Amino acid sequence: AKNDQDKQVYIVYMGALPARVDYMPMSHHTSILQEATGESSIESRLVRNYKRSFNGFAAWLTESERQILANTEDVVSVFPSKTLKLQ
Amino acid sequence: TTASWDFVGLKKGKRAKRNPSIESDTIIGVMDSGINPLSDSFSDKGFGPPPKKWKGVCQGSKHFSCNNKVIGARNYTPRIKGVPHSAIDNMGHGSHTASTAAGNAVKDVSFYGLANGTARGGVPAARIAVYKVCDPCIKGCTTDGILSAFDDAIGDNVDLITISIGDDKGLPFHEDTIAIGAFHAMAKGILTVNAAGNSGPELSTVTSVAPWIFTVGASNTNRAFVTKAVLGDGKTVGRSVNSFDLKGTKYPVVYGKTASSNCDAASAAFCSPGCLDRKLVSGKIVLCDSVQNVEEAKYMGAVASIARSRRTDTALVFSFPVTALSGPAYDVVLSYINSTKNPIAAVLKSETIFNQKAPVIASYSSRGPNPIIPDILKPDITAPGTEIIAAYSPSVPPSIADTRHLKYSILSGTSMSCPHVAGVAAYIKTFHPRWSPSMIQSAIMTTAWPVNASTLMPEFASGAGHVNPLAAVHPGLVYEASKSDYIAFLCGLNYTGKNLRLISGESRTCTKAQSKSLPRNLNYPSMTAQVPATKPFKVTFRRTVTNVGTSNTTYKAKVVGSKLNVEVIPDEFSLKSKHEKKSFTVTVSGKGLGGGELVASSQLIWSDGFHFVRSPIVVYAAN
Repeated sequence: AKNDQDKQVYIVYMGALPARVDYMPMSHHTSILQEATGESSIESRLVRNYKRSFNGFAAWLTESERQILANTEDVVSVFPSKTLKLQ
Repeated sequence: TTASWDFVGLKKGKRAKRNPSIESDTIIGVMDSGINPLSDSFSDKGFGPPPKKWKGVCQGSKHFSCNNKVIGARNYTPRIKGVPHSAIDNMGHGSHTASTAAGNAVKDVSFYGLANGTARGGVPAARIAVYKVCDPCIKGCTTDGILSAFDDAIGDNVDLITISIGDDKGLPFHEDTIAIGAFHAMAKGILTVNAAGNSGPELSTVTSVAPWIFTVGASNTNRAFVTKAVLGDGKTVGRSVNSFDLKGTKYPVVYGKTASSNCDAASAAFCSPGCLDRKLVSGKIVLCDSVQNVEEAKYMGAVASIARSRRTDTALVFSFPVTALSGPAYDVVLSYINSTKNPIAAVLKSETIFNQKAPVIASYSSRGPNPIIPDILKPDITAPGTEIIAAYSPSVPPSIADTRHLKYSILSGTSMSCPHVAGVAAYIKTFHPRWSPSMIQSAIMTTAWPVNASTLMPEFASGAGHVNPLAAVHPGLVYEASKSDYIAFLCGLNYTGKNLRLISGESRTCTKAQSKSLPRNLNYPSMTAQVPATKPFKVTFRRTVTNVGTSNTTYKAKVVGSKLNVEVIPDEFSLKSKHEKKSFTVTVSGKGLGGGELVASSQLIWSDGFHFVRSPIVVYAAN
């Protein structure tokens, strides 16, 4: 069984960017990640932000944190990052 | 590329019509292992400043300089202690694909004198934006990095994305980051060209499955590398890229199976690591039952190797003289050494020959049918991917355990065919800058050459056929599909609510009509249906074509090569103006597949006497 403390990189996909001019994707990502992890400093968790053409982020998460995020409003899907290969 | 672009008809210089100013404003986004910025293929001699639309940056690292050819660079590979973090290509692969799509024309390129010619991209005047997502340190390319690369490439305003990357198998769209990124790219008018995969010839191995992605299989060109093995009693021909010249000297031959003192016969025959005895192989030519382990013979002091290969349609580069033989040819060598007391042989330097049978689909090229969406034919198209010489990274050896360093090297794979189609798509876009991704895809598919049916199920290997860039500039008619068409397609696949949003990125609900739409009715340039085996079937495809040719013209439908009953209604229409649309249905019926024939195909050709708009129709049995 996987230890719940085992973290892996998950892609937290949030779909299209909201059209609102005041929308700040990075602060939104930070706040939902803080909420899911219960940690105020998420620098070590956040891997990357998707903020220019669509919305989302990648972060180191445990399985239970993944589940919390998957049930969060605004989050479309949370799935593990994997390694693809050159062809 | 010293032969491949000529082979597909995109000749150099003035022999192919070009639109230089628009080509110079075209930006190809390359998602790969980075680039060697010092290569002549990427020099900016003669280039002006980046196009005004460019919104990207050069963040390749302090050791990576962009120029007016390579206008942008970003790196998404993780930082690893002790490893320089930059967009520089540590694999050679990214330089290869980038130069194939859009590298400068560089004269006198060769692999130690082999394959000499001018290396060039499909659109040599275009600009390149580098998105490094793969690195040997991470043994591949992470999907979180790939998604970031799409996020940036779309925002940077590239015209086209080429990505020679894939999974081991086709994935549902909501788990497929390339499909998700490509969907957002398509919505912004950017076509994504993707490699089909290298898991052929087994069926249903294609890994790029979404209809908004242009999926490319691999073929060979009319230039092939052969490496002769001259036996004491005659000669046989093998395959490899062997630049080592042993001057025809014959050496004693020993079989790996009999050159081991510490392995069983089977392992030794394969020259498995640790099996060969140095005393028995040193200074000799070693026969190995697999090309996988020939380096072991080199480590043990062999001068050369003759190996059995499952894939003799592709010449590989080795770090010492090797020739790879088909099973029957290898058996001839085994028979010779078993019947001779002191067998000798020579492995000659490779030569290139004219391959009259080209193009033939590469055995490694992944095949359909589409494992995720049975009624969408994949791969879409085929292009040269075998034995392609293109830019490389001098810091990376051209093969395992190699000590050579090269600016240009030879690679094979659907990775190599993918940027050929990206180059063609960019070339088409220089003539039709406002064409949508689906229009470009359609133009390339419907003008493709039919590929010789050397395989059992050719459409599952080649898609619509072999890329034909000059014809693709004037397709006559195109099959268009917009973002809303793809959403209707997803609705028909029961992607609703959150799942639909996952792909499209938008909060939409499917209408009743959308939910009832069949995947095979997506306005795709090919027509495919999976039908129950052995039972009578009748399937209908609905299509709409847009006139991009001449006004006041009449098209007639013709169905060729059919063992199926195919009815096209209407089978003739007139078009008064450009951009006018006409809809038609294609009904295919039959008494049932089976009895050894599990697939049946034909071609629908719309023609006005000048244009020939060809679509494959493929019906195949479930399971």
